[in-house]
Amino acid sequence: GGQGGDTSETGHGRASPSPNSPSPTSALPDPGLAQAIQSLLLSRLGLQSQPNPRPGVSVPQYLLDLYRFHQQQYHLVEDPLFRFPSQHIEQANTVRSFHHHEPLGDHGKTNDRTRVHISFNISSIPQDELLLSAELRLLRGVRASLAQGPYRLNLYLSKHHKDPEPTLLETRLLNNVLLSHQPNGFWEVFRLDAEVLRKASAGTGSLGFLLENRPENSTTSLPDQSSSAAGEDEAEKHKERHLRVCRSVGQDDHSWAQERPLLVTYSHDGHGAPLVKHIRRTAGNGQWVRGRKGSNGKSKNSSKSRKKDQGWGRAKKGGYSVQDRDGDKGGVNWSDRGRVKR
Amino acid sequence: NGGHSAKLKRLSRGRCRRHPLYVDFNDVGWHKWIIAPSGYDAFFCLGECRYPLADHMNASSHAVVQTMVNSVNGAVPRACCVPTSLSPIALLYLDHQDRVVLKNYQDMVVESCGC
Repeated sequence: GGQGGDTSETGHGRASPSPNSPSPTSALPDPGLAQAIQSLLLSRLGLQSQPNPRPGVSVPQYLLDLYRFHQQQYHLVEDPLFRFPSQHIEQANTVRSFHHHEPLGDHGKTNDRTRVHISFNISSIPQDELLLSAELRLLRGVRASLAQGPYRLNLYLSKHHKDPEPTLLETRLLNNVLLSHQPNGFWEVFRLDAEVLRKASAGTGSLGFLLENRPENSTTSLPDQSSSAAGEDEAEKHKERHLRVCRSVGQDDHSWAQERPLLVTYSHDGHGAPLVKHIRRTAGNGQWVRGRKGSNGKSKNSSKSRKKDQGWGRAKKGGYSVQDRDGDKGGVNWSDRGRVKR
Repeated sequence: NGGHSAKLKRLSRGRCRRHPLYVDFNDVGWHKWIIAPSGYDAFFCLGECRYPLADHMNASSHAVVQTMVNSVNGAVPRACCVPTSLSPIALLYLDHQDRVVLKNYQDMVVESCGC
């Protein structure tokens, strides 16, 4: 079927056969040919066969927001703190998301309640796809108490939960200032180096992380596991503020899928342009503008794009805007005041 | 001169240009694994490349030569009406392991046609 007004020859947008062409019934290819055409197209899309997902698979909100932002459907972006990952997407044309592997029983759990090991299976990334960067996204305490003080999160690269020498990737001091404005939690995002990930996952296709969560006044360090008891009591007392790495009792699949740790990889398969090719950034005001310009500088946007732009204009009046946040390139700030769900 | 105008209009209508074509993933059963979009405007090129080739028909120099030869020798076909500019679309889909992927696919939308 077709859309748009340019239907003079095609009749309401649906392509009609020319007088010399065979009838629609006889034009249908035989099933074998149709299958061959479909296989050819799938291979061009980088798929060996048509995926057959199980029903009811939950889509991470971050991926949905990313898609909607990319499609300029800004009013549909649900996370008010969503930031377009322009620094990752400038080079990448593929974004893949991975949920962590949930071990059965107590396997993978440590006695130390301040530490947890999570792993991701990234073996499904095709060999010919170049991993450019990645992010580990962790949701912070939905039920965090504002009275609790700051605490420190140490992120280690760890082969397994009993790895004696995990590699420290990042240490971050976390407080509850942002949480006070975000009743649904706050995503902590850890940028991961692609080279490190490639080396870590080589062979097994598995990536493991050790998360250590301690009160800021605790002096316990990871290698000395026998001396961690002091920090444990403190952490146990404040366990409600932990990162969402374990499923709550009775929590349904859908809500857990929106809260569990998410590994996002940014890669390029060697074909085509990156995801942000058509998004350019104006100098000075930091706003993102989409659309190509001709040599005379006038926008060549279609009428449909113009309608979107008009919608964007209304969205700005609604109280939120696309602009730099913290001076970071490509950061997006959705103003807290007056955000209107349209 | 209504007759002349109608003839010109009819001739112009048959010229090579872009036509609407909406691809609905539901129609081909791909909605099971493509989360978004549900379909997209792909467009297609159709029409004749006959003399004279106007500027807006994006004719290549070869197309001009081929059209000229066609005018003196009918055995040589006219130039074809083909996409001269294509753009990508982003697909959000589930892969074989039920993982969500966002990918930019090149050359999926016809932006302009020419001879």
